[in-house]
Amino acid sequence: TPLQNDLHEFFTMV
Amino acid sequence: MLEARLEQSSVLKKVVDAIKDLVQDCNFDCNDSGIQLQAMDNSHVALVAMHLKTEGFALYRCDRNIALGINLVSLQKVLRAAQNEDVMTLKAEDSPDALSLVFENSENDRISEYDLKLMDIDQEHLGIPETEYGATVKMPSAEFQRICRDLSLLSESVAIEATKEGIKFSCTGDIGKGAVTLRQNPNVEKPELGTTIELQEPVALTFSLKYLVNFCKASGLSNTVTISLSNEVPLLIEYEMEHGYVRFYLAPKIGD
Repeated sequence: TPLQNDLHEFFTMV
Repeated sequence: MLEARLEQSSVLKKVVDAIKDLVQDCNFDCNDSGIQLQAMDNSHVALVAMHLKTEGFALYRCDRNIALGINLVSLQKVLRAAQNEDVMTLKAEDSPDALSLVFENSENDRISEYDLKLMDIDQEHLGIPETEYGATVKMPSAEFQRICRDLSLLSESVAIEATKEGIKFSCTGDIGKGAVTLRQNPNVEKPELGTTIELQEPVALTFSLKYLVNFCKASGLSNTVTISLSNEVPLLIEYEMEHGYVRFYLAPKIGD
């Protein structure tokens, strides 16, 4: 099964 | 203070139904543009963004920004007391510890009044960059739901490929494999039944079907769904309402 990315890798905290 | 009236309770009922399995506690941010929500699931893989715009309310008044910290399971219990056709009025003070909900039937001879306790939720807010997507697909929401459900019976993951041939959903599991390809097929008379594909560049990504099936619970909000894809960025799935939207973002999976 492929590994799952985390949204924090794409979107920055504001 | 906040005072917001919806002509039909079903709007909020459907929104809550659509997101309650993804997030548990979240802030409903009320300001002069309407009611907004942004929340990630516990595993930080999926994000939901919702906006009910002021134009969608029969009456809307919000003097200052108010965050309503709501447990969605609790809200759903209260909303169960509202009939779909009831007029719903939401009221809250400026620093509220409760949200007041009033449901009135169209005959105007029943008034139901509920208070929902609010909570302090310290929620992180993510900035979502404007993205030019490589592929944008608009299709009937019921068809997307069917494809996700069917493939989820075979596998945990789905590969989505957008090419000039169309958009292909495929998966491989223990019992076998499956694939559904949709070709562009605009419906002139009933655009909501057609499929349109805008392709800037070919896209190939893999996603968790569990989340996609979950997003499809929003299908009742709109006859159509828009799926936006770019290589190596989160997928965007949008259910557009007459005066607002529910958007889901899902992080892609990475190679075997």
